[in-house]
Amino acid sequence: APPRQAADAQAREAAYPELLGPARFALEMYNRGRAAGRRAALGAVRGRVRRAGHGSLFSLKATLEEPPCNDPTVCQLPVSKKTLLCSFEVLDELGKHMLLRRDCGPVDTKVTDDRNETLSSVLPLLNKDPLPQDFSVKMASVFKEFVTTYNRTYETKEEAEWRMSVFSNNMVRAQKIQALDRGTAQYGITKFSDLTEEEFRTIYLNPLLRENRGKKMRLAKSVSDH
Amino acid sequence: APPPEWDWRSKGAVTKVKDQGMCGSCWAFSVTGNVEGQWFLKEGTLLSLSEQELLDCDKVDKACLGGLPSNAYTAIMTLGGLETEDDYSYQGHLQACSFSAKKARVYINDSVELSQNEQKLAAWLAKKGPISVAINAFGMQFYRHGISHPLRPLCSPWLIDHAVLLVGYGNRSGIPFWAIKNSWGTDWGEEGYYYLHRGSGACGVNTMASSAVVN
Repeated sequence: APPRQAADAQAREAAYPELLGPARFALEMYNRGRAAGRRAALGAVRGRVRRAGHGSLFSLKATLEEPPCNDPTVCQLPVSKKTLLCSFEVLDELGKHMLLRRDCGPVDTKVTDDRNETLSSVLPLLNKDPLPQDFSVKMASVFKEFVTTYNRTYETKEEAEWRMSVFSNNMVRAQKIQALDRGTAQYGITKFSDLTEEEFRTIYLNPLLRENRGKKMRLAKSVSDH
Repeated sequence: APPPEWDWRSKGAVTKVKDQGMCGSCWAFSVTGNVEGQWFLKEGTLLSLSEQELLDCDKVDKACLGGLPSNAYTAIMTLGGLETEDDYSYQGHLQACSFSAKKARVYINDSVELSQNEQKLAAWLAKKGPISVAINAFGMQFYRHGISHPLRPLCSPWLIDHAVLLVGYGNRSGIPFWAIKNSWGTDWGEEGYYYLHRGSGACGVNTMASSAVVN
């Protein structure tokens, strides 16, 4: 292909104004469901963009400023203001945004994607260059199948869009877990695939177990001791 | 040494997979599953027991916000036993306690903590019945089938957040596994079951093993 086209197929540094739209959308998704005083603010943004289907795929690196938390009903211990380093993948297709990936961590411990080549190599949906045509169409049809299979109903169009971006993000998370598993397990779409990690933990898991302050039980004799 | 494989499901000691719904009550399902097995081994009858009784009447634990098996065993002894699922059916949220000692169908006399040695756990399971354990649920949100064996740092034994029931063990294509009964319904995992690598302390499976005792 002539150099220009090949160049387009590769990611290129995106100008700041170009990044603002996708970055603001990613921030909106990040803050979703949070009370006004609890929302993170956007700090620095840089990123790359490449052509994807009928639109563009933005790979953003952004810092988010989390507000301090002194409300014990929200955070068990007071938390001072903290800065997060986030990686977002935002697909901008025909003016519609979709958050495909969100990976945030404290600035000091965040492993940048560049060093996580092994991971990015297993995310075929997002790493074919150029992205498969109509990526979001594909994702939409997979999500539709999920909704049918698990009989999901969402109250509003916004909720359905939000759940689809969560679903899409979870597809990527499942692929990462798959890549790092040393057994024969298969990970992918389950009935929990439209829940964020926080929702899943809050609803279905039981962190009390790690405190394990329960009554001390006597130790059973080993069977061979009998 | 324990038998090379064991499965209490094929011996009638395990009730059907249940569904805790949108409630963090895994601790209650893990304990009732263990007591069901202990009662079966002692009395020869398999009864499906009530988790709702533990949610409503175990005042030490926190119903849908979580609990500890060790507290639940104590609550069962204090209350005077467990009613059946039919008599005290699962609602998936906290209600006023309506336990009736007259309706209790099983009792326990004690509870024990088991070895953290997986070889000894397998031997104990094969002899004494299904075991209540607690694990780190890393990756289970997206688990579909096969033997899970996450990297240790990703599935730290220090971040335990789910209680389940060991019902058997064996090898698949040479990979040792624990057969684990979960409480997320049969439309999750392998018809409600989770298979976890055995012998490497995967996800802390060996750290909180316990059982009720029925004399």
